[in-house]
Amino acid sequence: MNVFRLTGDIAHLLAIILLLMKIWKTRSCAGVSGKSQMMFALVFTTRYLDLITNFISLYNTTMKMIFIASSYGTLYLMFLKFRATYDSNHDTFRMEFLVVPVAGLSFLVNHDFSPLEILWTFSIYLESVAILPQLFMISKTGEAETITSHYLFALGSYRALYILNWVYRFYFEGFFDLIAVVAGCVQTVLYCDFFYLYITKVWKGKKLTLPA
Amino acid sequence: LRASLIKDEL
Repeated sequence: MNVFRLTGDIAHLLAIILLLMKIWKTRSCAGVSGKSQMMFALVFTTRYLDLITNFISLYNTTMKMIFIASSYGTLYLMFLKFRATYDSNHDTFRMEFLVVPVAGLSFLVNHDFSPLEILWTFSIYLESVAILPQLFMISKTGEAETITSHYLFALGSYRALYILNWVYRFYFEGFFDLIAVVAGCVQTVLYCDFFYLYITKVWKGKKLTLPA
Repeated sequence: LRASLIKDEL
């Protein structure tokens, strides 16, 4: 464990809590992509199956359980409790365009051709693009609520901090996972445009709106 | 250089 990984995990946790709080406090999931959230639940489910097969640490187990539970909690709020507020007209990104190629790639490019490893690889690849429906939704509506933009900033920062963690681990532990690093870089690059808008607008007290 | 099959990262 190093400081980059720890702050990355905290940013990830913070993002999830921010999203749950936004939905709970405003009693609305308007502006949130249900498709991105469904894919995040799929990401956590397929990645953390090793909860059953391996014990790493109390921290690792606890965080994994929190991430799985919160992702399904978010789906419950979006699709059951506050279903009426779900903005499905703007959530039109086709999930199969991501899930099918990612599934194919995880069979072709992985560290080991075993069920758990393929599912882990699938989750790494899927996570890298799972935010696209959310970003697409913002580009369609042309704006995001401030709390939603804080959520996205925390969520994007998490993988950027993981990149620093991988640099650290490469130099100090000789650890290098090409699949995680490439997917993590792709994931972070997808946020760059959003990061720019967030810093130039939200940090100056304005709402996140897209240039016309 | 190794990529571990035991995943300690989240």
